[in-house]
Amino acid sequence: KKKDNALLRYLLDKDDN
Amino acid sequence: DSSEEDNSRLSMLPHLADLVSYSIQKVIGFAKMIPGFRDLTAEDQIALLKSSAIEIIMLRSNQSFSLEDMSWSCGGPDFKYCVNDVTKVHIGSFVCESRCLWYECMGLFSADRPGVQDHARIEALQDRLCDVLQAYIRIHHPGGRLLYAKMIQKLADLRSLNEEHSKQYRSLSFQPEHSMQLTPLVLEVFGSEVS
Repeated sequence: KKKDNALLRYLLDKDDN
Repeated sequence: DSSEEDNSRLSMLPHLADLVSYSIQKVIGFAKMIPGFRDLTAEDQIALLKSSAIEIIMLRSNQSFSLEDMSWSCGGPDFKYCVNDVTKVHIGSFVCESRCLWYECMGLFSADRPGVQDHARIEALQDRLCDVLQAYIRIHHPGGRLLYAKMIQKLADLRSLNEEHSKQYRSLSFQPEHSMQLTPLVLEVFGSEVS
């Protein structure tokens, strides 16, 4: 699988607090 | 086509792209708060977000829609969109209360979206949300026995609008003079690349 959608991955991973 | 009217209609594209980009970030934050969402694989989270984000954004855009002058207010009098600006977006005046939130969740957890892998798990999450929505309607809208069915129907309407959006997005993104005005996040989320 390609590891694309980098921005989405970043926004999903980042801590929202 | 390249008529003058067409050009002026897209003059607000950079602002609209900014708005949608901002909204996508809000949708991601919203999805992350829903119990169960973060337990899905990253691939499934991405697949669900890419296919449902525009539906949630369209639902939410109704909150800034005024029936009085038939326009959306998007930050001050300079940023008003009339119906003609965004003809295909309006989906009827939704009553915005917490049932809309459940509704957005249900759209998000649709197992039949392209690229989704763990169908059973996503369906189970949606089933749970359906139960909660039905309970919510029983408590807060005791006379509204048809409300649930109507809302499910609206999910189908949102899907058609989603398809319409995809078509319009594709034709727009094929034109470099327009696609260069979109943001990287918009390009990524609405781009056809599946995770």
